[in-house]
Amino acid sequence: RYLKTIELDGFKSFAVKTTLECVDGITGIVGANGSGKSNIVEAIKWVLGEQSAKSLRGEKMEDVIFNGTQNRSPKGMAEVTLTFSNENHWLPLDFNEVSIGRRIFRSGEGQYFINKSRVRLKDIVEIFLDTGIGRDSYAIFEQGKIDRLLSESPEERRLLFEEFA
Amino acid sequence: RYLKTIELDGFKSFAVKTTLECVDGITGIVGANGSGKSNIVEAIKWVLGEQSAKSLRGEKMEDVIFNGTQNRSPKGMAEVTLTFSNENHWLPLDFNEVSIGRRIFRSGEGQYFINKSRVRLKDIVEIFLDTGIGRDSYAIFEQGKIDRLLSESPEERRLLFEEFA
Amino acid sequence: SRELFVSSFEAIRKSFRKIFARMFDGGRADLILVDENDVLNSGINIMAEPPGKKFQSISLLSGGERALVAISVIFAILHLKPTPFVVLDEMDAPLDDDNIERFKRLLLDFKEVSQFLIVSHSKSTLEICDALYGVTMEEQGVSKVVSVAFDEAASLFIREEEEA
Amino acid sequence: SRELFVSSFEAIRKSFRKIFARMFDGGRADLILVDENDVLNSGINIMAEPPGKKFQSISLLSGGERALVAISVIFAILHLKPTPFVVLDEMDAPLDDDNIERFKRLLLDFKEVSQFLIVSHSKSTLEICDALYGVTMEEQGVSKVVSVAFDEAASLFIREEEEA
Ligand SMILES: Nc1ncnc2c1ncn2[C@@H]1O[C@H](COP(=O)(O)OP(=O)(O)OP(=O)(O)O)[C@@H](O)[C@H]1O
Ligand SMILES: Nc1ncnc2c1ncn2[C@@H]1O[C@H](COP(=O)(O)OP(=O)(O)OP(=O)(O)O)[C@@H](O)[C@H]1O
Ligand SMILES: [Mg+2]
Ligand SMILES: [Mg+2]
Repeated sequence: RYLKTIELDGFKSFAVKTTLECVDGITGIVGANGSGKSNIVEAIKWVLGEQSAKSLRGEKMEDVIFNGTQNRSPKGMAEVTLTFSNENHWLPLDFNEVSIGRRIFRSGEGQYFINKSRVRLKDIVEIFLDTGIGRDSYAIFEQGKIDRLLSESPEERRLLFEEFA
Repeated sequence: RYLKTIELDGFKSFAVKTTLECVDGITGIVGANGSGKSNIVEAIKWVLGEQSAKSLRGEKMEDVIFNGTQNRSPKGMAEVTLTFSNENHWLPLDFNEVSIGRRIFRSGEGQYFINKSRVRLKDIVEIFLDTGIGRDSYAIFEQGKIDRLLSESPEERRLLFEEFA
Repeated sequence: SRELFVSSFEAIRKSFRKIFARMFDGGRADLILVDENDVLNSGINIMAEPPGKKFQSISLLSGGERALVAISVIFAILHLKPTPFVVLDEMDAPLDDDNIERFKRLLLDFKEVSQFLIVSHSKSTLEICDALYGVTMEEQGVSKVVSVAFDEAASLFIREEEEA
Repeated sequence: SRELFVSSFEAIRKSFRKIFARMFDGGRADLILVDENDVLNSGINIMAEPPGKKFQSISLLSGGERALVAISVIFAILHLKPTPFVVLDEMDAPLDDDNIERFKRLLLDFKEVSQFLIVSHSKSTLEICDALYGVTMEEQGVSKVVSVAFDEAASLFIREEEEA
């Protein structure tokens, strides 16, 4: 097991702090239309460094902050944390457990964290280099990606392969 | 009941002449992936006058002709016929039953028929005017149309509405 | 003409709001002219707010919610300008069981006015069909159609699995 | 460098052909360089021929066949460069029951190497999960997650229907 927990707080429809514990093998997510399943997938992309608001279905990055309901006011910040087991040192850090965190505020200002210490985006990108994970990873397949994969031009597909090769 | 039968012969995967009888109410079509269900939907669009090969997933119109399998050679022509009941004269023709037919040959040459008499495309288009049916009809919803409807620009959506209004 | 477009547009707005509220069991939706002052040329935007949620761009809606919005648009037009027959190819594919029930009820209402031809993988949707056809490729690459009874449709898949 | 790209490309071609044949129970597929003479810049085309059928552009494939091709591409890359975890959001949505079984078997093989997090509406797919989480909006517009047992997941939908 590599991914231990996913924590969402104020990220899209997750107004209240929520924690998902992933198991070894296959963790399944079910729920009604619009309940928040794809939001969890996007939270993972986002905390790993996704920079395109459009790829998260929004127009600007602040669109990921919980923007209120008829009974709750919008939040001022969105935060997601992924906690990994690092016992076999697949991440180049001297910790047995690694937490990757990201926050964004209404101002658009963002913050990144590794084990609660503030870091820069490039530090996050660096530790995931060579793991196959990271923004635009082939290991994260969003809803509707089938058409994008098959209808992109031969040149765009080349870029995907270069990233892998 | 308006639509009585759909006949396909040499249209896409329908190498052998096939007839579907539609019932009053709801006619359901089931089958495995790739069995030919969407091909039936496209046959209906096509015989009503669709001019865009791309909207039928092809590159040129001849792509709709059965192009052979490992055990069968390609056909030289594709033909689709829709037979309608016209007892309430919803189609401006003096027949109680109206058959609309279309053929295409490998040369790209096409033919249109109304009750087995050869006509031009504009005759087909004309009889369906004001019925809501015809190419690009809002009453024919292809697989994958959801994204197209919702992601088109406000201007494109305007054109759809003008056609209806 | 301007008046003709405005009255049709108003009619479809009303129809769309009604069907949306039915498909979402509440919520609000509307069709908005991009430029109110240029009615004859203005583009049209879709605004949709599921019940309890706060309006954001429809791009932020889920896969199933977008399907329901598309269904509401199409059926709003059909409500005002019914066609003799309607063909739907897997319009219910992104819907959960709950929403498929709503979609079925919509079809049952509209079938009084138009004939429907629907393609679906959902056994639940297929329950309300008056006739069922199974499309198969007994010979590889060659489609053929067989008439099936409802319980037969379920076994249609099983039979193909055994042949495969 | 040229050699590096060519060897990776050859490896993924081999992997893709193998997984495609598995997902389609036969057939042929390949990845083709648009320009063989300009390996360092050439675009890449996907060629796919389901068993018994004759190759045409992948645009002519059905919705479910396209999903299987996409699955084959992604898993071909995963086979060569496994990642610690893989996230799949409704990758099985367009698949019929038969193909969902093939997809499940693929997941069972690959889960030995990577952790999987999958979103699915298919009860069949959910059967092979080692843990299940239900996402609900008990309070409108606010998501929460509950741990569910398999038979509970089925009733999760029923319970929401009763509330609706
Ligand atoms: N910033 C935000 N604040 C509050 N709610 C949001 C925000 N962004 C998105 N949402 C809501 O999240 C919902 C979409 O959730 P999501 O896409 O995760 O659904 P889903 O469970 O994947 O559904 P489906 O099965 O239809 O794909 C939408 O209803 C949207 O209104
Ligand atoms: N000109 C042609 N000649 C022969 N076969 C063709 C031709 N055009 C398309 N096909 C075949 O028809 C099949 C697609 O059929 P169709 O799209 O109707 O499937 P479907 O039943 O809708 O499946 P799904 O459930 O996956 O949407 C493809 O496998 C394609 O190879
Ligand atoms: Mg989703
Ligand atoms: Mg189809």
